[in-house]
Amino acid sequence: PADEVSSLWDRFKATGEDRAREALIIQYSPLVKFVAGRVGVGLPRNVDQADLVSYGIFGLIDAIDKFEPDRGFKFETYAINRIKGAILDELRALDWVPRSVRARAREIERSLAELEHRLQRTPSDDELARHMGNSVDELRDALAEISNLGIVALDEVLAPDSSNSLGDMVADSMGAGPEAAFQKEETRRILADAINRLPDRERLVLTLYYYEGLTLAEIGDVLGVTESRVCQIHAKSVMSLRNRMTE
Amino acid sequence: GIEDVRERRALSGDVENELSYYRRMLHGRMDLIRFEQRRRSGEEKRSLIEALPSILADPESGHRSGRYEVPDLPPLPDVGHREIDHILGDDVLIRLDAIDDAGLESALEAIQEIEAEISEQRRQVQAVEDAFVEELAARYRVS
Ligand SMILES: Nc1nc2c(ncn2[C@@H]2O[C@@H]3COP(=O)(O)O[C@H]4[C@@H](O)[C@H](n5cnc6c(=O)[nH]c(N)nc65)O[C@@H]4COP(=O)(O)O[C@H]3[C@H]2O)c(=O)[nH]1
Ligand SMILES: Nc1nc2c(ncn2[C@@H]2O[C@@H]3COP(=O)(O)O[C@H]4[C@@H](O)[C@H](n5cnc6c(=O)[nH]c(N)nc65)O[C@@H]4COP(=O)(O)O[C@H]3[C@H]2O)c(=O)[nH]1
Repeated sequence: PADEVSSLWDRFKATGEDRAREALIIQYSPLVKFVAGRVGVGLPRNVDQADLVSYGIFGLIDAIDKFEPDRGFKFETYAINRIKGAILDELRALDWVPRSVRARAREIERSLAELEHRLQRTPSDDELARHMGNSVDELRDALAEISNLGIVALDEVLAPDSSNSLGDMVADSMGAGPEAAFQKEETRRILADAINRLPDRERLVLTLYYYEGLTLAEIGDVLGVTESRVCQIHAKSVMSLRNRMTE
Repeated sequence: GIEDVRERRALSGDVENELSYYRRMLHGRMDLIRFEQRRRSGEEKRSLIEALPSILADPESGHRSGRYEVPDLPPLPDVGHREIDHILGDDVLIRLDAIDDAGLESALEAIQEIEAEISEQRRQVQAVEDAFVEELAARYRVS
């Protein structure tokens, strides 16, 4: 039975025939279900699960066209990366982050950068809000709105030109990423250093989420705050990190 | 100490990851076969390849577990001899036109049977992993 699949590969690579390609797509399409389920962490309502899957299928087709069966590598390993890359690329190309939220995020980032430069430490929510001429509640609402967009959106808003997800980079810097090989040693060191300079609670949220792998609810339980508050702290820490990475 | 808990959690996490991977692959195959059955009965007008996104997507209402997850593959055998390897490597999906209705139905039943087992094991391993995570969380908790 497994020979049927390998002879299908031979046939496709020899003839490039559409029907063989289609059969391969269908055979391996559950891989897209697997990847789309993991990558779509906390995406908001206006991003359709079915859309994620269709972006992923483009990545799968790309992988099928480019894969060389006799190289001795497993197709699944090769395909997973292309599928994930296709989904992230497509998400970034979409203009699905509301303009107002994007502008708000830029504004908070800028104020964070100004204050961090002046104070030589991360400002408290109170200091940040005052600097922006807002109440703390207004600031936290804005952070909540940004974090409601989900982790991928934080990437999209904060690091649209990076080919790695910020989450993967943070996890990698803590020695817990999916592949420790993808990040330049220099980048990893800068990021690790930036994480260490965050205030205790910010650093704890990142550690618990990316390194210890707790759920947002569990982190809230540890800190004695709501899950929504955890998201706000996470959004602010990521913004602060991004400032330090780009200064 | 905490390092020991972390290590045991990582081991159970690896098992959970492997079970989750095979489970999702089985779900995909199951739903593809079911679609083909509906297509043959006239219930579905689209072709399989057209309907791929709607077949494979999870329901919108699905509530997330709120954990940071990556699509990491478990180690895959070069040539697998377990039942799961036979099922995932068989030619049902690549020779769909050549398989009659009875063949489709029996393929589906075989998948459903192994999926039930794997989902059950997954639930148990998740409970084990969650217990270790709770232990880790307790070490951090500010009382
Ligand atoms: N957020 C989240 N919730 C989870 C997860 N795993 C399980 N659950 C929840 O636990 C319920 C039971 O899961 P199960 O025993 O594996 O039993 C599942 C499983 O055996 C199967 N199933 C789940 N998804 C699919 C699918 O996409 N295709 C097919 N063919 N079967 C599926 O159907 C049963 C019922 O599924 P549901 O109604 O969705 O109900 C699921 C779902 O609400 C997870 O990783 N994340
Ligand atoms: N220790 C532990 N680990 C857990 C638990 N629930 C899920 N996980 C792990 O966490 C991953 C992400 O879960 P999710 O965010 O709910 O994200 C899930 C969820 O959105 C969806 N999904 C999976 N199974 C079901 C299901 O039966 N029903 C529904 N509605 N959605 C599901 O697919 C996504 C990816 O699923 P997976 O690849 O299986 O990957 C899952 C699984 O490996 C748990 O209670 N304890």
